[in-house]
Amino acid sequence: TVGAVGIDSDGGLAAATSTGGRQGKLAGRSSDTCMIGSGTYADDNIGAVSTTGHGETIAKFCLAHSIIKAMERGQSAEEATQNCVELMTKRLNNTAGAITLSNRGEVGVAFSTNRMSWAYQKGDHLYFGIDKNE
Amino acid sequence: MEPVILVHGGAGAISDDAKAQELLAGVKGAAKTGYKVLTSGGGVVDAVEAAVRSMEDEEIFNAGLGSVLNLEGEVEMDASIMVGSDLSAGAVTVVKDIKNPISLARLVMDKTDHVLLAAEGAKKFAQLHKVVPLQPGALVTDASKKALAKWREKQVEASAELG
Repeated sequence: TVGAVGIDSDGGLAAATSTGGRQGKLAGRSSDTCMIGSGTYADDNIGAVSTTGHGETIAKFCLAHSIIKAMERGQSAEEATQNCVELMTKRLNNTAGAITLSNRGEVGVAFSTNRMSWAYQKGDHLYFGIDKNE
Repeated sequence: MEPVILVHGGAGAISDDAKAQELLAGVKGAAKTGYKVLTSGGGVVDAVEAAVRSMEDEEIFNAGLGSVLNLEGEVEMDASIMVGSDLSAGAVTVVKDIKNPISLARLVMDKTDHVLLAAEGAKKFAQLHKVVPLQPGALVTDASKKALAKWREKQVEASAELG
């Protein structure tokens, strides 16, 4: 799975996610990635999210929308992403990752898997990582 | 507001360090691609679409070219896109032989009042909008075939363990 979230100079937000699915899936299996609110969400009033990981779990937990609602309750992009990924993993015992932008341009990156590749550009700077705490 | 483009290349075990480096190179390139669109007059939707397209086109990512295979050895893909200003959204699911599913999802958003199109209907819709499907199997790679074979072996071993 791959994804992107963006914010423009007027604070306009968008999110996009695309996937080939899971190894060994049945023909016809649909994943969280095509489900608005699980794989992808964007609302200029709050933020934008793209998720990845165990698709059936993300779908049942509505992970992208959970992160949006956590930010709506006042959590930062980083806190909301970390807390919701952890909560989902604890509740359903499968792992995932997510990237988030708040409507103030704050960045959130979290994953309960072993690794997740990510990168963002802000001005002339490019930030990136794949291991925990990068 | 300072524009930002943030991308991910997928979460998982990723135990192979060489693959990890390739993934990092790919996400850095995607972030730059999206940021360039955003800062040269494109909209934020164009920017996230461009960033995802660049990763769909790279075999190392599980999307577009190089997607994992289903049990029948085929590539079936999902994608979705959403705009924060008016909550408009578009998505496709179980699509085959489409080079960039994220652009097809965007067409669903821009050209229909649906949110999600599936399988054969999505493919017909693509052709209606001049998105020419690839030859069947064009998105299957040697790496994805090997990965499925390895997965099958593990299943056999696991069931053998159960005795």
